Amino acid sequence: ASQAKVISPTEMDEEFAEMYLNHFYGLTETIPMTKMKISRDSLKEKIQEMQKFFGLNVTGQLDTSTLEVMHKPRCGVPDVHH
Amino acid sequence: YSTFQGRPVWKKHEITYRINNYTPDMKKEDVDYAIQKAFQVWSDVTPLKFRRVHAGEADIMISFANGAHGDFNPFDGKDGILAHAYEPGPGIGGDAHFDEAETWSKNQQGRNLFLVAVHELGHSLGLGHSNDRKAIMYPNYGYLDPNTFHLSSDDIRGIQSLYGGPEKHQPMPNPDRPKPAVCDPNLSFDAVTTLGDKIIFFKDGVFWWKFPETSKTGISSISSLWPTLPSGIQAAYEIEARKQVFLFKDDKYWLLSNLRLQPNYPKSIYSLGFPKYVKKIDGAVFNPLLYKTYFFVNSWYWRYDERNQRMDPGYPRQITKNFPGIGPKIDAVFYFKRNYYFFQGSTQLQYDVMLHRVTKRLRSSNWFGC
Repeated sequence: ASQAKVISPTEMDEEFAEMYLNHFYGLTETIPMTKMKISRDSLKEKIQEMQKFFGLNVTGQLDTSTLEVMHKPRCGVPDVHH
Repeated sequence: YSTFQGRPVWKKHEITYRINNYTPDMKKEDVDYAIQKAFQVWSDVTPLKFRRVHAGEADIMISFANGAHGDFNPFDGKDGILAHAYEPGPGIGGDAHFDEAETWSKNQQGRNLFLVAVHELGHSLGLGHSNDRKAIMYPNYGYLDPNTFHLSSDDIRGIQSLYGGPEKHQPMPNPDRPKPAVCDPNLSFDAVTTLGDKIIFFKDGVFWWKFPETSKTGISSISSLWPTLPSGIQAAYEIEARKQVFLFKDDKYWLLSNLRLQPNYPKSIYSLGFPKYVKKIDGAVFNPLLYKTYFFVNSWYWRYDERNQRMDPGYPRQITKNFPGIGPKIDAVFYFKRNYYFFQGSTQLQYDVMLHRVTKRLRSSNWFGC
C-alpha cells in the first residue's frame, strides 16, 4: 500500500466512510440497538477490518489510501457476511 | 475466496437464466454474447450447464435497473456500486442486477459488461468476495483486462469447493451441439494455422491442437483460453518470426501474441485494404519465404505485403488460375515446410510452393492419424 498520508477527514469523508462501512462491513449491524450512536471504537474496528481486507496499512484511521479504495467503483455485495 | 454464510449452492447442475431487459449502451446481441460468455467462464470449470430461457421464471434473472428497483439495495447512480447479485436460492436468489446509470460496453470503454457479469454470476453461484486482487471475485472494478482475462486459481478453487470440477469428458461449449469427432470422415475445418510448435484446427467453439511430428493431440474450447474471442473463427495465419497469430471472423480480426489476445483488437479487415464487398475471409496463409500473406475470399485471393503493411497492387486474382488444382473456393489453409495445405470440405491438398502444384491429395483429418 502506498504510504498513506494521515489527513483530518472532512465531515463528508466521514459520512461517506460510515455509509461504506455500514453497507459492506455491517457497521451498524454489530452495534446494540440501544446505542445507535456509532462509537469511535466500532468505527475504528470496521475501518481496520476493511483495511485488512484490501491489504492496506491497518491503521483504523481514514487515511488517503483508505478513502481512495472506498471511492473505487465496485460490486454492491458486502465484503463480509454477518 | 469466500462463500456466503451457510454455503448456499444450487442443488442441480442445469441452471436456467433469463435476460429480462437491455441497456441502451450496447447492441442486444452484444449484451447476449457478453452474458453467454460470462456463464461459459464458470461452466468451463464446473459440471454446471446454463440454459437460457426467454419467458417465465429462471433461476438467475438478469436485469438493468436505476436507483431503487424493488429490492432493498437501491443503486447509487454513476460509479460507486456497479452491480450486485444474490446468493443461490428461490425467488430473488441468484438474480443479478446491473446499474443502468453506468456506461456498459463490450470493450475497455466505460464498464466492461462481460467482466462485471462474470463477477456477479460468481455471487449467483454462491461465491463471496475474495481479497485476491487477481481474482474476478475481488470486489473492486478496474484491475483486470477483458482481453487477457481468465479465472484466477483462487476463483477456480472457490467455485470448485462448491460444485467440483467439470465432468470427465472434455468441456462442451454448446450442449445442444455435441462436439464433432476429429476422425469423422465428413469433418471440415473452419480455419487452420501453425501456432509455435503446434498446428491448430478450428471448428465451431473448439480447436484441436497437434504436434506435427508426434501423434499427441488435444482439444480445447476457444472460450476457455480466450473468453472474449467468438466461436466460428473463419481464417487464421501465423507470422512465426514475430510470434503473431492473426484470427479472422466476418469483418474483424484479432491478434494473439504469445497466446494472449492483444489489446486494441478486434480491428476491421478493411484497414488491411479489402474492398467493402468482402464480408469475410475463407482462408489466410503467410509465406515466410516471400514475407507475404495470401487471403482467400470465395474464388478470389489477395496478397498482403507484411513488410510494407499494405495490399499488393493487381489483386484480387482468381484462385484456380494461379493455384493450379486448388479451388475454386477453400475452407482453410496453412503453411508448413515449404507446402501450403489447402482444406476443401473433407479433402486436403498439399501444394508445393516451389513447384507451384498439388503434390498430394489427403483427407482433412489426415493429421490425426485417422
